[in-house]
Amino acid sequence: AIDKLAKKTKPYIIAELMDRSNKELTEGAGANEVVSAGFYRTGIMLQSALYHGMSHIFHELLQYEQNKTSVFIVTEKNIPQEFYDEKLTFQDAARKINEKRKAPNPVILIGVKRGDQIILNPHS
Amino acid sequence: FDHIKKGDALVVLAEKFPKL
Repeated sequence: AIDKLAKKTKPYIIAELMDRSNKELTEGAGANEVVSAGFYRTGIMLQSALYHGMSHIFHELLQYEQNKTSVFIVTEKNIPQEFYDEKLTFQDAARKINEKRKAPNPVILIGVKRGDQIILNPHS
Repeated sequence: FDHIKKGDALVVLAEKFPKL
């Protein structure tokens, strides 16, 4: 229905599900991404019970304000070609980014997105 | 994970969209 209403703009559709087990069905119906508040709630409560203070980290990351640290996905067009040409490992890439770290907008590498998959802190 | 390949994107923490 959303696609039909906005044929020209091709909106990127985020759907919320109560039960994540229906994720594939929802994606099949046209959702680009699926979120589930219940799944996140349980995960944050569990993590915070195990590692006290963890809920504050998620809270910080979910705030969308100026001068707040957020997660960004930097795509190929904004990454220096040398990262690909030199076949950098994750560790090499993190080192390079750390060397360029500047006070106005310090950057920390936390993962790689390959296709639809996000790999945080990948092993070699 | 071996190395960064063509098409890979990087996931980072920053205050603004970064220039790498």
